[in-house]
This record gives sequence, C-alpha cells and structure tokens, in this order.
Amino acid sequence: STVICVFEKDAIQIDEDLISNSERSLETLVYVGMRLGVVSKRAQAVKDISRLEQCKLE
Amino acid sequence: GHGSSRYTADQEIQDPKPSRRARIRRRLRLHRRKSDPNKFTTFAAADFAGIVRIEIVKAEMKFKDRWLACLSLGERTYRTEISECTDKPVWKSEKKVVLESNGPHMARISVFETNRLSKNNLVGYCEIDLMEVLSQDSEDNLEVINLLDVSSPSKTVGSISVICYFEDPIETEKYFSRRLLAIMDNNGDGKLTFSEFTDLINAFGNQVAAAKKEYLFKKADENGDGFVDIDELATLLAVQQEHESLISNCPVCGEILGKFDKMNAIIHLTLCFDEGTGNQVMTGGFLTDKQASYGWILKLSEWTHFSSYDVGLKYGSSSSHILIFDRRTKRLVEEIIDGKIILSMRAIYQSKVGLTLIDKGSKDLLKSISEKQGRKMNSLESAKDIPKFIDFFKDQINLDEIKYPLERFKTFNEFFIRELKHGSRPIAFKERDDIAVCAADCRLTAFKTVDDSIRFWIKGRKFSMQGLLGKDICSSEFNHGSLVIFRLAPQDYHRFHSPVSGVVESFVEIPGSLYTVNPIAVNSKYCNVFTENKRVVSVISTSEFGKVAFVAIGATMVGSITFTREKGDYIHKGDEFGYFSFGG
Repeated sequence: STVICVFEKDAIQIDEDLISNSERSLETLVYVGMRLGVVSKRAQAVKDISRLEQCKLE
Repeated sequence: GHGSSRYTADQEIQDPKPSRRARIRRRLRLHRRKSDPNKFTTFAAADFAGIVRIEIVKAEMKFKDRWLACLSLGERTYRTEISECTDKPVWKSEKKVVLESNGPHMARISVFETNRLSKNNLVGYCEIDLMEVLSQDSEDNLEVINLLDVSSPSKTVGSISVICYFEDPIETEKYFSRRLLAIMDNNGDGKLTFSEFTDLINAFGNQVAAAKKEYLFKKADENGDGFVDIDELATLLAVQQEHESLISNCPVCGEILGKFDKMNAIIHLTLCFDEGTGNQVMTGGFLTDKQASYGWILKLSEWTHFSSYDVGLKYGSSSSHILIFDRRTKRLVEEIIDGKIILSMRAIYQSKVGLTLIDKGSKDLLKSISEKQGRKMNSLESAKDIPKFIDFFKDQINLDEIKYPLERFKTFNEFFIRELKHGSRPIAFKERDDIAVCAADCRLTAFKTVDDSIRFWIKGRKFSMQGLLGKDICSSEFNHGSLVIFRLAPQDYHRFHSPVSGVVESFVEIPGSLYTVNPIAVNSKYCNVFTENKRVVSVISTSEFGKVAFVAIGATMVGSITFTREKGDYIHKGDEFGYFSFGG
C-alpha cells in the first residue's frame, strides 16, 4: 500500500536529500514524524502580503 | 596511538606542526562548527573530515560457529574473512573509510553465522556513531560493544571489539607518497629519477611543460643528489599543492580532483590506490550487509577488484535487488523480497504480454485473492503466522516499540495494524506547522513537480494528476504541485499519519484494481498503478501549505483502507490518520 501527498504548486520546499535520492531513482527509508519539508518562501511571502492587506491603519 | 611505525619520532620533532591528537581534535571541532544542528544537512557538501581506520578485532558470541562480520557505512559494506568454528572469533580486519562532515557517520557492524550450503544468518548487530567515538579521549581507541539481537534489540547476543581512530593527515600524506614512490620507482632503489618523476607528473594528468617538470624536479630534490626520495616527494606534494595543483586526475579511477582541496585529493587517492590494488584486509565493494553475506557474491569479489569510485549502482526496478537509502543511518539497505516474487512481478508488470494477461480477468483475480486473504487474516487461526512473519523480518521489526504484547493480537490483521508505544516516532518540529513531516514508516520518493515524478519514477504512460486525484478534487494548483510517495512494505508499521496540521475537508473513494505498488510495477510503462488502483482521496486544508491532497492507495492483498478521523476534524501533524490492512 502507498500514500501519496500532493502539495499545491510552490507550497512546499521538500528537503533536498529526499529530492536528490529520488532524482537518482532511489527510495529513502523514513519514519513517521521525520522532517519532510518546509513551507516555501514564495508561499510564505504570499501569506505575508495577504496578512498585510488585511491590516488597517487606525 | 596508532601512528605508522615508519613515521619516526625524529620526523615528529622536526615538524613544527601541532601534535597528531591536536590536529585531529581541530578537524573535529571544525566539523562541529560547520554543522548547524538547527539546519537540515544536505548531501551536497563533499567536505571531507578525514580518513578513519576501523579494525574489527574480535567478538565473543554465545555459541560456537564459523563467523563473519560486515561493516557498513553509507553506501558501502565491507566484510571480514570467515573465522574458525569458535565462540570467540578473531578477525583483526582493518578498513580505511572516508568520514565526511555531512556524510554518513553511523557505522553498522553485523555478525553472521556462516553455512556452507544455505545462506548465512544474521545473528547480531551494533551501530557506532563514529563522530562520537572519535571525539572521545581514549588511548587505545578500543571499543567493546554489545551485539544486539536482530529481532529484539533490548537483548544482547554477544559483544564485539572494534578499534577506530582518525588517521593523522600528515601520516596520510606520507603514506601516499610512499605508495606513489613504490609504483613509479621502476628500478626499486627507493628514489625517483627525473624520468620516473616525469612519468609520475604525467600520471596525475598534469600537462605541465617539460621545463616546468625540470623545475619541479630540482625544487623537490632538496639535497641536490639528482634523485627525489620519499620525504622530498612528500614535501613537494605538500608545498607545491598549496600554490598550484600538481594532481589533476586520480591515476586509478580518472576522477577529476580539482574540486577537492589538497588533503581531500590525497584522501581520495589513498583510498583509491588501496582499493584498486586490493591492499586492504577487509573485502569491500558490497552495497549492503546482506549482499556481503551471500556466498556467491563473496566468490565474485575474490575474482574481481574494482574501485568503489566507479561502481555503477543500479537503483529501482533495474537492480537485481531493491535498494533503499536509510535516511537515519545514511546507509543503503536491501529490501527483502523472495527472488521468485521479483521474477514473477517482472514477468507480469514489466511486459506488455504480462499486463495484457492481467487485463483479461486477472484484475478480478487480484481482487478476489485480496478479499480471500483479508478473511484469512481476520481469522483466529491466522495468529499462528505472526511468529513466522516476525522471524522473516527479524532485523526490520522492532518488537520493543510495539504498544501491546504479541499475545494480545488474536488475528494476523490485528498484528499487522499494530500501534506503537507513545514516543516511538518523535515528530520533528512539533510546534511548527510550517514544517511538514513524513506520513508513514516507508520508502519515500519526492518530486518538486509532477513532470519530475514522471521523469524519474512513475513510468506508467497514463499517469496524470487528474487521474490520481479524480476530477472533483484536482485543481490547476495540484496539477503543477509537488508529489511525495510513501510506499509501505509488508514489515512496516501500517498506520499512516498526517504530514500537516489542518482541517480534514473531504474523503472521496475511488474504486479500482489492486496491483502491487512495488517499484517494479510503478516503474513499468505498461502499468498505471496509481491511477488504476483502489484509493481514497482526502483533502486537508492548512493555514501554511494551502490544501494538501492525501491519497491512500490499496495494493495486492493489502487493499483495505480505514481512516480513523472524520470529515471536519482538525488534525495535527504527526497524528494518526488511518491504516491499511489485509483485505480487498
């Protein structure tokens, strides 16, 4: 059995070791809870802009 | 200490550099400073820490047999000779390995009892953090380590004595110079003539002009006797290399050395020379300890000597065994699958004829086999298969971390969906929702884009994001999204967890086939496992990552998918989300 997780475009920056193994067609043995990746800078920036837009000058 | 006997005290006194111990400590400190514990390390940095000599000295076992030990580090495994029939085998086998700052430093030693006819049996193992051992203040560098029972790591089956220490960088340089001299010294007088010196420079791939060679020779010949001896050659390599690279290519494997610094180039050359000439006591060249224990591979290794630097690894379905990179230990491990199953999977999934046969009725057969297997594994009688299963995967199932005692499992399926003790799987950066975590104990592949996944892994011609998620869930954002595949093997903990924190928005069940999800099928252009298999697609709405699609895909035999959370639930990253079990 298999689980596939799909993240939206530019949402995640997957850890480089996982990417580089996969690009060698090599699977990586991992365990539940190990780090997978971090929110991408672009997604973070979009979120920050959206937060700023919601701010009001009083 | 373990300095070479040929490296004399006089040389130590004349050398204004700090002591060996001080130099090594400095290297370790440098290494520590470079490693930021808060930053996830990558494998890109090829920054050597140095050469480590590891000697497997002896073991004390609990019964008499003929023993061999395997040392695994990163993508390499080495083995000792086979001992006499004894409970106290002595090997005294030494291997030099490179320890890199960002590379693997967790060495595993596996001890096998050997059989003349049948395959060798793994009896015990231990793991050594080389960085930790090497930073300890020990005069004899001897470590006596307990060997753990493969199926129950809390029990010991014996102990093993290992010596490991950093080779002095200066000793490495001197040793290398001696090796070079021995190779190029055609008349065997321990000195290089100008002609031999020229051959040496040429062998390094260095295209310097004849006049420059003469200049270098005169520079090296400090005492002006018309010859270059070991010390003069060592000095030339040490001093000249500081200014310009004398060594462009490794004469053994042809590797371009310009990308390394001087010491790293010499480390590369030393190891390459050693392996190329079969100079090391421990036999190398195996990828996993399991391979190293095979009788036929041992024979093969006696016939061939090859440099580990140019071995072409075959991964995925093109390899004869399925190899996986263990992220925790940074070692290659081999997946246990019966050879007959691999052959039959290839026959079915990697040929058009095989898949055509599947299309003609075998799809239903796979489903009915899986349903039948589900009924069997839910019966009380199936509980008797649990010990056999544990024995087969004895070095891959840690009984100590299972939440309940084995007696509590009344059926095989209950054991199959076993829970783990609290804390067995620590969640990375638990408080930070901007960091996603792995969803299962599994073999993982991850790709930045769907195109990459098709290029490197999923070869089924009909694969598409819409095919995987279904029309209702697939959006343009998912269409160009990133993809992470978590493949569970039979021995794995079969509960899956949420990789992110968020609200469970929906579940969509998609009926389908139950092909195997093994790479042999996934890598086949004729088979479309992920878009044709039975699956449940869930969407988790998160504040950090937007929407994340979570697809649980059933496989042959293990086709039952159960979610333990409901639509509308808030799930924290690392929380259990559901499980796979035997059934259709």
